Amino acid sequence: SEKAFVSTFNVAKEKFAATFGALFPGGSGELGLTEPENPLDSGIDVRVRFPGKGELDLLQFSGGERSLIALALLFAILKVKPSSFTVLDEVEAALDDVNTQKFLDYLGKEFSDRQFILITHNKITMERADRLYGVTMRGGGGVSQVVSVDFKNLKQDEVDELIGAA
Amino acid sequence: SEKAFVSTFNVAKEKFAATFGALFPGGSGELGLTEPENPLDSGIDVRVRFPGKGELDLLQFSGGERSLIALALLFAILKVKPSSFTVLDEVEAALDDVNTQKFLDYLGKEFSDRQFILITHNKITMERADRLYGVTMRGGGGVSQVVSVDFKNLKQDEVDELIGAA
Amino acid sequence: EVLKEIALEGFKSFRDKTVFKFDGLLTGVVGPNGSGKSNVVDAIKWILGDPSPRSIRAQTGLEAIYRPANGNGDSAGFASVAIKIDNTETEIEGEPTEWEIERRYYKSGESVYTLNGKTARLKDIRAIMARKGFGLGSLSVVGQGEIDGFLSLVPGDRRLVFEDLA
Amino acid sequence: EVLKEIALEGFKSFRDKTVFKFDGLLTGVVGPNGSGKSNVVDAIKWILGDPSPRSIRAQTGLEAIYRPANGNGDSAGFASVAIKIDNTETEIEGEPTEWEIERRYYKSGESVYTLNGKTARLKDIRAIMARKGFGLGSLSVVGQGEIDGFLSLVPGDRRLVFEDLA
Ligand SMILES: Nc1ncnc2c1ncn2[C@@H]1O[C@H](COP(=O)(O)OP(=O)(O)OP(=O)(O)O)[C@@H](O)[C@H]1O
Ligand SMILES: Nc1ncnc2c1ncn2[C@@H]1O[C@H](COP(=O)(O)OP(=O)(O)OP(=O)(O)O)[C@@H](O)[C@H]1O
Ligand SMILES: [Mg+2]
Ligand SMILES: [Mg+2]
Repeated sequence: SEKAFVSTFNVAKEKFAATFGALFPGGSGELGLTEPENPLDSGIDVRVRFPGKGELDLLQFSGGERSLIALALLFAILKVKPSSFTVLDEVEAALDDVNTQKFLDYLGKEFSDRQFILITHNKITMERADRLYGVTMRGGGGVSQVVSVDFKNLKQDEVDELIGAA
Repeated sequence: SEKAFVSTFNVAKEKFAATFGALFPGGSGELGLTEPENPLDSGIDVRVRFPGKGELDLLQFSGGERSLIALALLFAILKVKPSSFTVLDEVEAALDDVNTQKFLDYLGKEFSDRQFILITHNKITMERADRLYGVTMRGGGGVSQVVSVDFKNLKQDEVDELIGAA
Repeated sequence: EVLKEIALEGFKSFRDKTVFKFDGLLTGVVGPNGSGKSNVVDAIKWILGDPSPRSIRAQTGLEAIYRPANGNGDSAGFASVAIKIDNTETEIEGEPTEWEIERRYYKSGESVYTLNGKTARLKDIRAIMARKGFGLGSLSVVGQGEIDGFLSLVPGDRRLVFEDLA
Repeated sequence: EVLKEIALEGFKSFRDKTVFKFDGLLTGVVGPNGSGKSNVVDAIKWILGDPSPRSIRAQTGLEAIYRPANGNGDSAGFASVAIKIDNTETEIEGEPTEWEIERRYYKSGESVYTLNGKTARLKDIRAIMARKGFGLGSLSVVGQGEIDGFLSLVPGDRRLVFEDLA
């Protein structure tokens, strides 16, 4: 119903502003309805400003900036409707190291009671995991096998083989 | 004209098979026309097999495998119609380290007479560059500045600042 | 933690029964390109009841079943994904302390769901999952390459994300 | 090498004149998210004569011109991209040893091309570029996120790539 949608939307709007502000102090993030008088048919507008930069059309942001905006939106929505676990498949592929750290810090701090499963090639992300699984097709036969990896105690060449490292 | 198209296509077909075979010994790559009797309206079919794996529909390949197939196709086309320089923007983002090395080795070996400009966040790619430019917005004012980077002689913290590393 | 483990057998590249335990808050999954990481994500979407083969990168339901490379050996007779959900904090009298939900898809095209070993209807399974905070709608799974689409330039699409919430 | 250098001034985030020299075979460009790397790629597409604002991630031609963040200071009066092409190996008598091609776009909406300092028609410039192996069609620029689209699932799209070649 319209009432339920508007009230949920308003909560998401608040959470998005707070999430984006926490990730990028000095910046601002805002959700809006393209047709406020007709909420159930309206589109959703995303307007953000990164610190030190002007307001831009979504098209003008960089690849990494778009991923960051989408992640802030995802985090805001997860706060509105908590799911018991979340699976993210290489969502940080476009991020530089500083923003990867920022994203992981936020995730650890804000969602410390929720399970996350992160698929990744990024070594910064791997190091944060409580538990790490390596999936390989040893012997190249097209059959996936799994090994549990204790990143901290593994010898470098074992880690390399697992993560497809040179 | 139809004749020119078919003859160019056949050259590209040959180059693709050779490129894919060189990148993935034991695999095979083939280009085909979806409607061979009507070449100018036909679509192009891409069929590949990675070593040790069966033939799959394009949809079933992994993210990294799709990038590798696209890169093999790009390399094959560059051999058919050489351009004087090529710009690639984070094309290796989905690749693991082994495949990133493979892609760079092939590029260095097969196109040693051609200029490439590679935009990247990947340290393996950076190390291969003859010349490296760092683009930053120092002072956060939204204005891009460039510094030429001598990767090998730079202090670690200078490199970190440039590549947005933690 | 609510999601205790997931087991794949005969599902895509997982020929043999493979179990992932999720006993930490942040679980990482790593491995070379094409090794089967995103197939685990597909398995989670599939067990949550996602009806369309395309969302698990398959053309047909049959493509979920393990098929050997180049015909060495037999394909599996069925694809199976099972999850174990912790239910110790339930409010409902007489419920078990753990739910085990399994989805099987046979080569014949038959699809069977079981709940703690007994055949169950999808409707009943969906109700349990919704109560435990599992559900497709709650954005609990962001597949590879989907983070950028999240911000999809069409505001109307974005509204669908919010509709799930209301 | 044929492409000697590129200079950006007032183009997107490059407020001040910024020169990239390409004196090696492999040039890398690195930097944090949002710092301006892909804007350099846009500059190359723009000087090669790409007519559509969308291909440089802009809604209108005016968005190619530098605009300050939050109105601190003035926007540039024009956007300018200039490239220097080596022409020492020319077959044509009396040609200069180097071509400098510049494209300027003024706030008024006027677009001006110059060749070695003299105004020139786009048609003449295109002819010179085609002779030197510079041209949009030859797949010389693969933008960020475009590598996956290269394999776009519709075979008809793929044919367009080949048509450029014939
Ligand atoms: N029905 C099936 N039977 C056997 N193997 C399959 C089946 N469906 C998919 N595969 C295999 O799964 C592989 C893709 O795996 P997946 O997408 O999980 O890789 P990934 O680990 O995510 O790689 P990346 O790091 O490149 O994203 C395919 O190459 C194919 O070999
Ligand atoms: N007309 C303009 N005037 C000023 N700045 C602009 C203009 N157009 C774009 N920008 C700036 O350019 C930035 C995007 O830069 P770009 O896409 O080149 O980043 P990038 O270095 O490729 O980052 P990533 O690593 O995330 O891909 C925007 O955030 C915006 O600040
Ligand atoms: Mg994957
Ligand atoms: Mg970029």
